Amino acid sequence: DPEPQLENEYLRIRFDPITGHLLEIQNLAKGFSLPVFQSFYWYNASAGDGLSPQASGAYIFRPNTSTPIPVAKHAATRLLKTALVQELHQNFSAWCSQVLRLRPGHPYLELEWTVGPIPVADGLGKEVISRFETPLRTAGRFYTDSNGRQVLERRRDFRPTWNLSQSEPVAGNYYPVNTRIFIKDEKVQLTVLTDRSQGGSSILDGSLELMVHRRLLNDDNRGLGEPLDEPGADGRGLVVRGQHLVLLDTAAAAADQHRPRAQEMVTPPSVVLAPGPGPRLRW
Amino acid sequence: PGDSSMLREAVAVAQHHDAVAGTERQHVADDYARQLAKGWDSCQVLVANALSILGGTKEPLIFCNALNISVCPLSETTPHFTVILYNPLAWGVTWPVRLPVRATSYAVTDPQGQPVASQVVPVSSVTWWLRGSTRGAPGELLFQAWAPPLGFSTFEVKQLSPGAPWEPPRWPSG
Repeated sequence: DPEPQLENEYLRIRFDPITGHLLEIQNLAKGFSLPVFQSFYWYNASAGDGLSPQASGAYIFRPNTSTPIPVAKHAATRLLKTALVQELHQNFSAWCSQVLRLRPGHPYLELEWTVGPIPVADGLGKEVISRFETPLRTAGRFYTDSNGRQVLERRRDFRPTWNLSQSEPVAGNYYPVNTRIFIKDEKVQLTVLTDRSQGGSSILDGSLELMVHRRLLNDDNRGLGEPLDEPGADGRGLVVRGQHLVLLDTAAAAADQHRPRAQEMVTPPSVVLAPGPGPRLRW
Repeated sequence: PGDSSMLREAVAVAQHHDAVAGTERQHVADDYARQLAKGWDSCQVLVANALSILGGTKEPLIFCNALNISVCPLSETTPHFTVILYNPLAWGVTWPVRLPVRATSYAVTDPQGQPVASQVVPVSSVTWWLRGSTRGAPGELLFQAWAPPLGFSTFEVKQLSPGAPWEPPRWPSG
C-alpha cells in the first residue's frame, strides 16, 4: 500500500510506507494532527564499568549508554481492514512484533506488542522499550500516575525537594507507571495507557518511553544472587504480550478520555463461555 | 465446591515486596505463579457456581485463560455457545470480543436476540507461532459486545458454515 493508514470516525493513523513505522496521528473530530514516530529499542544492560561496579539486575536498571539500540530499522507490515477492526501488523524481528488497531466507536489507538524471547547469545543483557517521539515542546516535563490516582509532574534531571546531581541520565529519570504516562505542550497531549505497571520516562523532549521487557545476565549484588533471566516454560526465555492505548487530544480535554479508559483497562469485563444457549442472566 | 480462600491467600502472599517488584529468585517466582494459578482455578469454580445459580443452569461454564494467544477449547470446538460478560464498572462499556474459531462464519445475537455484526479473521502469524506445537484454531471471531453498569450481558454464537481447511498465516516475503 503506497499510503498505509488506519481510520475511524475519531482518528486517522498514517504509516511510513518504506519503514512501516507509525508516522502521524490525526484527531479527525477536533481537526489537528501530531507527527508520532514509534518503535522498539533496547538498552544494553551494564555489567559494571569504571565509574561503578553496579550491574543492571532485578533491583537496578543501569544501561551502559544513554542511547538505546533500535530492534529494527524497518518493520515488515501487513494491513487488515474490515468493518469491525482495522489492523496494521508490524514484524520488527523474530522476537519483537506489534499489532496496531482502530475500532469503530473507539477514540484511541490500540498497540498490542509481543516481545521475547529476548536473545542473549551475544552475551548482552537487554532492556526493551517502546518509545514514542513527537515534536511536542515538553521542556523536560512528563507525567506519570501514582497507582491510578494522582498524576504527578516529573522533570528530567530534577527533584522538587533537593538539589539533584544526576549520575544516571537514563535510569535516574525513570519513574513507575501504573496506568498512564503522558506528555503535553500548551495545546496538545499524547497519553499512553498501560495494561500493567511498567517503568517509563521522557529521556528526550517530545518523547516518552515504556520498558516492556528485560532479560539480564548479571546479578546486581543486592541480595538476589541470580540474574533476571527468566527461562519460561520451554527454557528459551519469556515471551511477553501486552497493550498500550494511545490517546491524542487537546491538553484541556485529555483527562475526560484517559481517566475512564484507564479504569476500563484495569477492570475490564470478565468473559465466561458456556456451551449451547447458556444461562439466562438478568442485566 | 468452589473456594475463593486459595486465591485470597495467593494474592496476600504476592503482596510481599519481592513479588510486587519482581526481585524474587526464579524458583520463588515459579511458586508465586503456581499459587496464583491454583487459586484462580478454584475461584473459577466458585464464580461458575454463582453464575449457574443466577442463571438457573447446570451447564458447565468455561473460563479461557489463554485468550491472549487466542486459545479457547470451547469456542474452537463447539458450533453453538454463549459468551457472558460481567462489567464491574459503574458505567456501561462496549468491549471487543475475540475468540478462536475453526469455521469461517457465525451468527451472533445480543441479549435481546438481535443480530450483532461479526467477522472471522485469520490469527496473526506471531500468535500462531506462540502457540507452539498445539497450533489451535486458525481464525478469530470478532464482535463488539457491551455490558451494563455492574451487570451481565450474554451473546449467543452459532456457527453458520462448516469448518473449512485454512492455510496457516504467513508474513509477506521481505
